[in-house]
Amino acid sequence: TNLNAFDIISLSSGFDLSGLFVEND
Amino acid sequence: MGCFCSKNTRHTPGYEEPTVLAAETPFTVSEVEALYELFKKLSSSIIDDGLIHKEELQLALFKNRNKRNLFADRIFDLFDMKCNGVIEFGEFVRSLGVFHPNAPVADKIAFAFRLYDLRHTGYIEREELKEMVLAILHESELILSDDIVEIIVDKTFNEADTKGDGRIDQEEWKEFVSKNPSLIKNMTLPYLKDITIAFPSFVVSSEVEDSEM
Repeated sequence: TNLNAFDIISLSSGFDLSGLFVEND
Repeated sequence: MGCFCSKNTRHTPGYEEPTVLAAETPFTVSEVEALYELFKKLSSSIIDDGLIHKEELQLALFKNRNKRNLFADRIFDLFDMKCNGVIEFGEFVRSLGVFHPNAPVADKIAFAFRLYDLRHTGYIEREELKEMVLAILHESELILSDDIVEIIVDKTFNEADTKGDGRIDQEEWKEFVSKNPSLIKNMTLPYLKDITIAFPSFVVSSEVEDSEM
């Protein structure tokens, strides 16, 4: 695979800020 | 002389004028105002003090205030520019600005470097990289042998650490990202472009029209 460690890390849900824009009700 | 205080407008601690924030970020004034509505919502979800606490960020990201995640913690720490344990409005807008599609790529590269510099040494150390790989494996409930993890980390370090001193500095990081642009893909949030259209529920009537700026 050509994936490097940073590519793997960047898949973390912790980086997905789209949750900020979703209603929390 | 003196400060101007509107009777009808009570702002949160750390509030900054949208015109100031718009001048420093890729956002327009009305987009900053829309972000303020979002900020107020996030910053009152658990503790109604107009500041975003770590638990409130976790609640927003994961719909669970107790879910711990190494990378969400790093995001919080970088947003919390004053390092006082909370995110103020100005910090929120300036940090989100880096994730704007129109933000300078150099800013995104620098922000990502700081995210991965877990111990604030000015370098991405090999042990930090391994710790982050183990964290994403744990998050994903994937099990890889320690040998495989070592191989992944070694391979990446061999490519990125061109000076061969066992750590990745900012110059090496920029070079590595230029060869692997996917590495900063998560530094762009398409939602932030035209946020007033994407999230009309956050839009309030603007006191200052952008066209007047």
